[in-house]
Amino acid sequence: MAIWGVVNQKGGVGKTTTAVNLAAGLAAKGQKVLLVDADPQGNATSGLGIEKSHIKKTLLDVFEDFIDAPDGSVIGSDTIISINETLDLIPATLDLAGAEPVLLNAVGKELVLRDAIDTVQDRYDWVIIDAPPSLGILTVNILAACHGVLVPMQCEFYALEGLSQLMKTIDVVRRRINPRLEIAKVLLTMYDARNKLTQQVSEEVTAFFGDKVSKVVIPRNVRLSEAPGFGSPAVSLFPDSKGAEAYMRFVDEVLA
Amino acid sequence: MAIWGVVNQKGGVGKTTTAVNLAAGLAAKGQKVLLVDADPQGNATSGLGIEKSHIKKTLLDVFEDFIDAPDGSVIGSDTIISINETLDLIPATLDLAGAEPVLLNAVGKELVLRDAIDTVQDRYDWVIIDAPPSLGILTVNILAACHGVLVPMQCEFYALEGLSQLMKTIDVVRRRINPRLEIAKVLLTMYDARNKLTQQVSEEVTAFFGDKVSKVVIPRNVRLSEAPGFGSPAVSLFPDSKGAEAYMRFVDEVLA
Ligand SMILES: Nc1ncnc2c1ncn2[C@@H]1O[C@H](COP(=O)(O)OP(=O)(O)OP(=O)(O)O)[C@@H](O)[C@H]1O
Ligand SMILES: Nc1ncnc2c1ncn2[C@@H]1O[C@H](COP(=O)(O)OP(=O)(O)OP(=O)(O)O)[C@@H](O)[C@H]1O
Ligand SMILES: [Mg+2]
Ligand SMILES: [Mg+2]
Repeated sequence: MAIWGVVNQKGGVGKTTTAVNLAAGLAAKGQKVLLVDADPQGNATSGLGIEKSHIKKTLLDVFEDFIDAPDGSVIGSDTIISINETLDLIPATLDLAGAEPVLLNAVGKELVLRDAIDTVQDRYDWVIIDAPPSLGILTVNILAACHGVLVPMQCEFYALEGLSQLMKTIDVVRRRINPRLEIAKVLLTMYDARNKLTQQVSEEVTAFFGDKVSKVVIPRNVRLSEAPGFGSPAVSLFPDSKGAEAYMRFVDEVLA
Repeated sequence: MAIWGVVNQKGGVGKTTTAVNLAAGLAAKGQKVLLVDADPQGNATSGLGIEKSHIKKTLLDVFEDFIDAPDGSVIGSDTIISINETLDLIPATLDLAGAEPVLLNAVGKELVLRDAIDTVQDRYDWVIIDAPPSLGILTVNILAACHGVLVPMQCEFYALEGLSQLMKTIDVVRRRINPRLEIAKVLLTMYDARNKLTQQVSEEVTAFFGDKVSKVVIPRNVRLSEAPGFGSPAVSLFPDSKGAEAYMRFVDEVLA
């Protein structure tokens, strides 16, 4: 049973694309997976084809339920959407932006998501959490709830710049709140082997993270950005595409 | 005198790249420009070659100075960095993440940046503000302070999904706080004309925004992502590159 947060405060580096395809890929291999959409943009939710207007309950409801009455609380069965036999989703909508002020005043404000996930984790082999592009209280809740952090990393200058802050935040959460927290994997995304900058940044990332860096790189591949428009992960919709193949190799590496 | 916020809560759509190259391009045309880095990632600051460890004062100091003693406050001369004769910068560092809690308790919490910019605006022809990838209090401060919003738009499904929320936020700021606020321009970024998805999304954006959409599109161009590593805008460093040329055509359109 592993809980991974897909975290990087730099915007647009492939967090959602990674969370959705990793979750769907693990599920396709027979693992029981819960994907948690913790980004108010709700991209993971629409990436799995869930129509926002049909959603009754979201992660916001989970936060509200667990803040006031922690003991004996459970995540409502109407909050977990079954995508297929081995993949469930806790969706997000824009309302989730309302979680920040609600969390900021809670006792143990960083631990609400951990408490909620504790109540369902024995039903799953994996819990994958998609984070928003920030290091605010939502992301800290994710870091406090998970065992490992999966850092999608675009090989660009601005993305490299944000790494030290991400490490600082992970360190302080590990020291004060979640001693088991570690970097599980760093995954290079939108990788263009012909591009000098890509190679320079990837060398720096490997020097910084060593063997945490996945041997699989995800190439830039248009199928990965087309799939969300059809409401299905690329690993299901375009299994023969370069992007989907790379994500399935990553799934194999993660399961090894 | 125009104040533009470069805003889009979707991550990685080219906000910073646009803010930096627009500001530098306008300055190269002789306009007196102030670039305000309002993103705690501080990418616009490093994109202009400013070493974070050398910075004494940032936008956070401006917020702190203007929250408590609004009347007669001025932005300290040590807070504004002169990049060249026609381009100034108010930098950001990670400390700016501390602005959110500080602002949330202030009276008129959305108007602090507007008050600050009011005190310097007559020195400039343009004020360009780079926003973080969120619709929190920092971005609301930007929307409250500016005349126009420049929306960089990546032609991808997830980026399209966020537009309606951005419009809602702009509407409520216009109604309640800043009646002059309007969409000044929508700029298509990382445009790949061969890509079907790009064309589909660009048609939807044009249908939604009409003539607000710039006639100039910014192509995907590696020089734009290489320039930040040298601490200089692409329009200065690689003026003959496709990306820089497109941004200079956009500058001409804006000045027309
Ligand atoms: N390997 C890839 N090849 C091509 N396009 C990709 C790839 N990975 C992601 N994309 C596209 O790039 C954009 C950014 O990816 P994504 O939205 O997954 O990033 P994110 O880190 O979740 O962004 P945010 O910071 O806004 O949450 C999306 O439009 C996505 O479809
Ligand atoms: N037209 C382009 N062609 C190629 N690369 C680009 C282009 N525009 C931006 N980039 C690169 O894409 C990445 C994302 O751009 P940028 O950081 O400007 O977006 P942003 O919206 O400011 O991101 P954030 O949401 O994190 O603030 C950066 O690494 C940048 O160098
Ligand atoms: Mg995302
Ligand atoms: Mg930016």
